[in-house]
Amino acid sequence: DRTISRVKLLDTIVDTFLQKLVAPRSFERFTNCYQHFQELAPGVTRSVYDKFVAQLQTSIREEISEIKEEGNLEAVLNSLDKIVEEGKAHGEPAWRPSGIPEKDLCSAMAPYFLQQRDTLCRRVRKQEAKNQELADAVLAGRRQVEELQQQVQALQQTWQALHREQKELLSVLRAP
Amino acid sequence: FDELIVDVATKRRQYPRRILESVIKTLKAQHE
Amino acid sequence: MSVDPMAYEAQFFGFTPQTCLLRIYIAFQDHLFEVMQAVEQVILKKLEGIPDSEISPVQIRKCTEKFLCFMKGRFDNLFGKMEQLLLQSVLCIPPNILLPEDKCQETHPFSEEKFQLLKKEIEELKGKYKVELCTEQALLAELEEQKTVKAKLKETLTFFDELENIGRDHGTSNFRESLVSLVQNCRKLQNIRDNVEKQSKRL
Repeated sequence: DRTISRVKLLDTIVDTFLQKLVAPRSFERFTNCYQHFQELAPGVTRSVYDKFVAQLQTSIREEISEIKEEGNLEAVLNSLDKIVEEGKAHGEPAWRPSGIPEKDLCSAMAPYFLQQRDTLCRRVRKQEAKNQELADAVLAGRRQVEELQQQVQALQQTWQALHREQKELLSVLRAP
Repeated sequence: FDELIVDVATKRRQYPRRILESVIKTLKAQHE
Repeated sequence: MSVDPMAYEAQFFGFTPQTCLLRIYIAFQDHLFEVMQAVEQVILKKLEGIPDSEISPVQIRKCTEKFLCFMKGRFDNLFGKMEQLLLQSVLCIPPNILLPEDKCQETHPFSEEKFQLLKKEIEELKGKYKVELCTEQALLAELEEQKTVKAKLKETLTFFDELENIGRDHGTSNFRESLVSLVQNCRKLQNIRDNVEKQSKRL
């Protein structure tokens, strides 16, 4: 019955163990082993046996308490109860370590690497958009430079033509 | 054998967290 | 017989359940021996108090050993059953249960191949990002360069404008036209001069 807590189960199992250990008929055994003493002092035998049972059960129970104390077993078992309770809906067998640490670590690290990938994706996209704007600006700038160059060229040609005519004028003026 | 089991089990419990700490540190450093 | 190391339980408890039970077994067994020893001491003491009893300590020791053997047999048998029960229902992690530290194995299981692919994708993204950053530098450099070139070209245009303005300031709105008309006027003057010279020779 899974509703019993592990701590309770442990105590119950130990109690059952203790009861069965000194179950009825062990007194008969006791008297059978200490037969002469039993004949000599039956009352004492009974009380020695009762003390034996009481002492054994007490010291074993104290031992269990010590072990619980030592390993903080109650808290650990209660937390295990909680984990089992939370996971009980999970039907099929759960994951277990494969024995290959590199393999098992993948799932542990994946979320962080997925996050890094998403961050990088965002940054690349942002940079690409920024570069697209810059590229547009560069193309526009190239067009402007071209226009300016054409303007300068046109003016340059005009003035050069002018210069040629100027020369012609001089030649005309100098003519004898 | 028992010590080996406990040793491996303890590593399985602790190391992923410690490795993750340094992985996160590394990723942060790369990010910066 | 293959031993189940119960490694997953050891991961949770920090000890193997078998060791824990061995510890309990040894402790219980010690208690059984101690209590048996105490029983024997008590009986010997009682016997001392009973005058001319014929039971010797050796006999009592034999009785103790006999009873202990019986108890030990029962103890081992019961402890075996208790051990099974504890291993199966207290110190065990049901097969469908995952420990909290392993939750990630369930929420997003990641195979090694998939993880390598993810890392490869990240490296590619890093490369791409670096390329984009270099592209940005190159584009910014060209924009800077364009700024200089445009400034230079505008300076030249300004220079030509100033030339125009000089002409305008001195009454010639359009240099070229004025030069052309100047050349024409010169030619006319020359023709007139030629005519005059011809006339004077004739005279």
